[in-house]
Amino acid sequence: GLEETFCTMRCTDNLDDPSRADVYKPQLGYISTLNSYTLPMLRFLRLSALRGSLRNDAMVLPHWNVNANEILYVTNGQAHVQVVNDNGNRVFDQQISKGQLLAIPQGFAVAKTAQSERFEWISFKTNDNAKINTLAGRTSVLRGLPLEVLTNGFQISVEEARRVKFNTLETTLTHSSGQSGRRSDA
Amino acid sequence: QWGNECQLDQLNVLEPSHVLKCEAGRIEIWDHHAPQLRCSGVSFDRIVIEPQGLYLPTYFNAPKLSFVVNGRGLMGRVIPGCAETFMDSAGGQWQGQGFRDMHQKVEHLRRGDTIANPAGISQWIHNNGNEPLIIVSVFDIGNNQNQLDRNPRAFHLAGNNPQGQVWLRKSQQEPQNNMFSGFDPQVLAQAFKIKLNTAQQLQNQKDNRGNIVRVQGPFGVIRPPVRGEQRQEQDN
Repeated sequence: GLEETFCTMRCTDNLDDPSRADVYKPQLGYISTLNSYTLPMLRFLRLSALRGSLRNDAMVLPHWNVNANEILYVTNGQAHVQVVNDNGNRVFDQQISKGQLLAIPQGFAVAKTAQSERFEWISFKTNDNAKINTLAGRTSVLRGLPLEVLTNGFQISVEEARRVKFNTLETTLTHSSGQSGRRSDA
Repeated sequence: QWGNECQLDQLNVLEPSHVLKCEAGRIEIWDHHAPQLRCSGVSFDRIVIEPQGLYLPTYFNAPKLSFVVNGRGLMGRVIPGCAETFMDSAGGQWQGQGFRDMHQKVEHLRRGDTIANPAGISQWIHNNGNEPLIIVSVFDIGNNQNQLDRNPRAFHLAGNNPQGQVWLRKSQQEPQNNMFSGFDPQVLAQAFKIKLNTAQQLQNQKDNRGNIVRVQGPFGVIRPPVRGEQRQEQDN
């Protein structure tokens, strides 16, 4: 039965087609992922991949890799990237450009802001079903916390905590200039 | 990394080697370099949360299994991609006047509860009882969910740890800050669409309360009543 199963298992997929994007915002860019759900062969490899393309001034909301290390390779353009370690220290704060490689360990928080018309990268992740958790945005960790945890944890008012939780409506990509998705502060 | 660590000629009783004191509790940590723990591939800690203490949201590089030794409280976890299923609004409209808050599931904790938490999932705990809430946890640092080194690593979303991660045995230990403190406040202001001074507040830079803080005022998170608890409002 190997001929009909393992031998014929699909082992290629194209991540450069915007029409199959998982996250798509015409003004900001797109993100496509490839994991063991979309390419079952990856279950054996325990690896997955993510293709990203950002337009100028677009930003990937700060996030961390829940269950994988990430190897990021820039294929086009430039971006400013900040990475924060478990000690809360900024361990990377630089512009990265085409041809450069950055390894981001599991749990470390990362934010990317495009600084060219088209910033594109490929990330390889060391888990076939790699997950991220965002720090800001509609599906972020702060959005899932009660207001009381935010007010006591950060020593801020209830109104400030509400803004922190609800002002950013996007889930993954946003404008770094801050105008997109912003709700009234009133 | 796992050379001869299980060649054990003698087993010993282990005591905590580090104590992190916080405003409303303490965290006791067993030295995971102890041969028995190295062999088992685990680390161990015990957190004591005083009444009205709040263990601020933290995630780890390894899965953990916890047991409530004493006390009672509330616990919340934030799982990526899950909806805020606990919502408090008069008309069901979250943008309306009656809206107060919405967040992910909150659970009651009591003595004997065993809690499983995967790596990378942040968790907070509040002691709403009258006695210390004591929770012991084992961290499976040898688990394949941990893709870092064989050390337990805590990532704080709020609060901090002024003593630093002393169990890592680094020659120069520095205070541990929360994950927001490493970002430029401008980046946070852009990401959250908030004012710069609020972004700086998120960094807890002038905060020395540790990772267990005392709650100011009522802790009115949305939660279902426990069995036998009186309802505050009567429906018609």
